[in-house]
Amino acid sequence: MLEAKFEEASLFKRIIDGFKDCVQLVNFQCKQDGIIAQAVDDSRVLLVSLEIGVEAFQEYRCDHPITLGIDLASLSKILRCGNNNDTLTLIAEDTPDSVMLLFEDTKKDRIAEFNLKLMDIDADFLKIEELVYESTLNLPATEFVRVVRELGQLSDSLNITVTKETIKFACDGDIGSGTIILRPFINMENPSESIKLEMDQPVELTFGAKYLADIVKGSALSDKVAIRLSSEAPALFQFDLKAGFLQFFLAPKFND
Amino acid sequence: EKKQRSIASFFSSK
Repeated sequence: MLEAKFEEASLFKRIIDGFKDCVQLVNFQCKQDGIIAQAVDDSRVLLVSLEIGVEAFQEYRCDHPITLGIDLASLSKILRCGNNNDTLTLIAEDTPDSVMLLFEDTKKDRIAEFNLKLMDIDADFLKIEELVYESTLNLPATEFVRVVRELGQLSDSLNITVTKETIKFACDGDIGSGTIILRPFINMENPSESIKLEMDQPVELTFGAKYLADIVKGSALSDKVAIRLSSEAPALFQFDLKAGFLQFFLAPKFND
Repeated sequence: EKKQRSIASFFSSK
């Protein structure tokens, strides 16, 4: 039996909005210590990994591991039926063929109950080794969204170069080129505007701009993004939750 | 022109 109650339905809505555009069929594995999900996009270039810890819920109970095979497009239709500040409870039996979404508006004493049919999704679960990254940067999600949006107009590839004190985003496409250079800085008044850089090794990687355009949707979850880079390795883009995270692992392009 | 690698080439299935 699973009973997972979000204090606000908006949290689960934002989590799903963060990755519903790049993957559609997802197995949510519900365990005693929370819910995890992993999926690879159709082009098999981008891996999405989600963890929602027990502390993210107002109430959480999961007696036995339960897998919920969900079509995110269908789930989104039901999530639009709840008000952001309703409570939302996910309820499922031990070997479920559907999951109930219960929205409660405590003020108006209004209750809405939906059942989403589950799917049998055959997806291999990739083992994500803990990589030692050569460079880690933390920056405001809005800055990352802006860089991806502006440079993504000019080219289908975006190059990221990290050196001692600078982070350079660059692109060079048919209509022109662009370069945006950011430097670490601490904003004392507004720490979330700070940019932090830990560079053990300089790194230069090239990524498909269309995948970055999907990744930036994770900014619905957090005002900061961590980007971890290593040569010849997938980049990790991480948006943290109060208890958990939404991670995107993106395979780089490489010289033939 | 750079070639796109797949994510599966980096992570093994469990």
